[in-house]
Amino acid sequence: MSSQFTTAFQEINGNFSVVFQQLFGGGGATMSLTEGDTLTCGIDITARPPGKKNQNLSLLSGGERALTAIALLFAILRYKPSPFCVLDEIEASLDEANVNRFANYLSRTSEEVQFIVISHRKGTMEQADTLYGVTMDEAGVTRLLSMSLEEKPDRKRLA
Amino acid sequence: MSSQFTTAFQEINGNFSVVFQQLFGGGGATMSLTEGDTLTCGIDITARPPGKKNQNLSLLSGGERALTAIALLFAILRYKPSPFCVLDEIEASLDEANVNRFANYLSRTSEEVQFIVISHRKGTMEQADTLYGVTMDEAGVTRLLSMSLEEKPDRKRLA
Amino acid sequence: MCLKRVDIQGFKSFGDRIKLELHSGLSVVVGPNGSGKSNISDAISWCLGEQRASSLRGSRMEDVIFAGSDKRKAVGMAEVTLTLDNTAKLFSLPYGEIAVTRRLYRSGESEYLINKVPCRLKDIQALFMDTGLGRGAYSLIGQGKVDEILSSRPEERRHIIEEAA
Amino acid sequence: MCLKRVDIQGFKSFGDRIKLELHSGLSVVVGPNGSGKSNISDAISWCLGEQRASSLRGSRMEDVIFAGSDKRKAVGMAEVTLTLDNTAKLFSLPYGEIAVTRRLYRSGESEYLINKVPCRLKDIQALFMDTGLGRGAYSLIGQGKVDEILSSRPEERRHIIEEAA
Ligand SMILES: Nc1ncnc2c1ncn2[C@@H]1O[C@H](COP(=O)(O)OP(=O)(O)OP(=O)(O)O)[C@@H](O)[C@H]1O
Ligand SMILES: Nc1ncnc2c1ncn2[C@@H]1O[C@H](COP(=O)(O)OP(=O)(O)OP(=O)(O)O)[C@@H](O)[C@H]1O
Ligand SMILES: [Mg+2]
Ligand SMILES: [Mg+2]
Repeated sequence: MSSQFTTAFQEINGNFSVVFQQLFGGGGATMSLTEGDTLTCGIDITARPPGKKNQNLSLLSGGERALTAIALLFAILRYKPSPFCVLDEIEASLDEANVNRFANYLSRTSEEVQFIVISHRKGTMEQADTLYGVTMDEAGVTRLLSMSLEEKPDRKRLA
Repeated sequence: MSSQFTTAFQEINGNFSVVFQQLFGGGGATMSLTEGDTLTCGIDITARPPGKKNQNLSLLSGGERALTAIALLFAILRYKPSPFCVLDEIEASLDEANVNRFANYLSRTSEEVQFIVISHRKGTMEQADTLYGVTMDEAGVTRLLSMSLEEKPDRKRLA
Repeated sequence: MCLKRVDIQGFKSFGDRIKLELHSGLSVVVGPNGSGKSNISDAISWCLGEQRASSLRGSRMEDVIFAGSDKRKAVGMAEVTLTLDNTAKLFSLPYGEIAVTRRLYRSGESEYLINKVPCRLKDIQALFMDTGLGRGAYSLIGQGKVDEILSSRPEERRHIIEEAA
Repeated sequence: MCLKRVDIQGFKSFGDRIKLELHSGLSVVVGPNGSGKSNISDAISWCLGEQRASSLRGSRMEDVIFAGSDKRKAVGMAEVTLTLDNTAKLFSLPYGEIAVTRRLYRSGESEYLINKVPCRLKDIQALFMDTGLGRGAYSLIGQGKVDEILSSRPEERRHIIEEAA
């Protein structure tokens, strides 16, 4: 167990710092193991947005925290893609620029992992291969609108 | 104390149901006192979006919960306006239609209460009398951009 | 592409049966507040074996059964089926396609089925263990929960790595 | 209009002194993620007497002093001043305008002033009690905190009504 854990930890940590830099356009992030043996120790996380000093995670802004958490999620998926992934408005606190970076990254990763994403944000909707509309035209009862299979320009390759 | 509490409770409860209907465009909401005397009892809240059945607050959607909490906040401010009020992205989970209803209500109420609102949403920005830009052109150091005092068409009167 | 279809009936706000056909690439679900988007993600997590009513925003498991609306009566059963493509042998079952079904009756009785054959909850949970979809799954992120990856205490974060190891 | 001006220096990401002049009506603050918007709302809540570092997203109160950046060194003091219009006699002090100042030094020492006259924290907290801006204030809603009005337990909700009563 512990050697499997250590390998997973090291690989995910490597991914985390790469993905963080891609999403933030710079800066750095890393995980470290707390005291104790690999069977019981905890994991500390430090994140440093570009141009800023290393600080306590809690001092990050709402959007910076969400983007850091998203970077960690993508880092884990890169190490071990799951059969599919459901994300419910995880980019709600991001500004326009960060939503677009996130949506680009998501679109590239969706070649390895199947994503089902619930969103209100334009940047994310624009990257969709398939858009599903949900409505309650009869109050209290959910209905699905017909899908619109968007012909996405081949920008995915460009992203 | 207890008669002051009861009066405040009844007035705020009345406001809550009025404001809820304005923000949701229908439905109903109410507060009720739990068991015990007025010095120790708690407060239960039920909210019913238009066309739906009365349900446990926890079953409401993210946006419905935020809008219900906003209705309660406005209900209290209507009973006792505070000198000023600072709101940090409280409408982040609302869809376009609800953001516009919220922003309209906010704009009307800002004649009685001074609001300082932090927001990423277009609907809210459009209702601003004064817009303040915040930037970090030098990484890690916050600077204020010059204000743009928008000449709002007199739509406030129309709202 | 793994998840091919989601069928939902009588679960939360799904008074009528709905069928969500999925395609490869990025699927994005949109709609107004309160229309039922997060209920779809709850249906998926319930079918994968979620046992805590609070993770499905309810207080008792019966809260997931359609409670009716202004014009409709409550129903007696909630049912969700996930149809998975297993041609890549991701799951340790000898089928090319796997349909996982979960039912709950108002009486409190539950039923679980794999390809229409009754099974136990344990079988479903075993199917998804260590795939990233099991308990402590990092690949199902509920609304407002993205922060939890960071905000849990250091010793809680290790289960995320263990689930992936 | 009550809050006329906010002066911030050395508090969180305010390495340079900033002056926020407010006008009547609806003021909206905009800017990219991490640029310092919530830090303005933290500065206001700190100056009103907030004593819990965790409500200001820090672990110790020193976390509110500008810690420096890539190119700047840390500073030794954080200072915030709120200038309030008291012509409507909202506050029980005989001045038409009230400037409330709070300072914190790296040494841990604090200073509080009302119209440049040193006072105690108790005096500031007394000034804002029962106005909706005191402890348990319903009129300062931090980022992601709007849900707290609803999600607290029934007996916790009563303090909101008591604060307004
Ligand atoms: N058992 C049930 N029976 C009927 N309706 C239910 C049941 N459980 C939940 N609901 C309804 O489902 C609605 C919430 O749906 P959901 O959380 O999926 O919305 P959403 O589309 O995610 O909205 P948002 O954009 O605000 O997050 C609520 O209005 C609630 O009344
Ligand atoms: N003591 C300090 N010294 C220097 N910088 C600090 C200090 N405390 C916090 N910060 C910085 O302030 C930034 C957060 O600012 P803030 O939370 O105000 O952002 P925001 O504009 O609200 O962003 P968002 O839109 O994401 O919510 C962080 O990047 C953090 O590094
Ligand atoms: Mg939702
Ligand atoms: Mg913020």
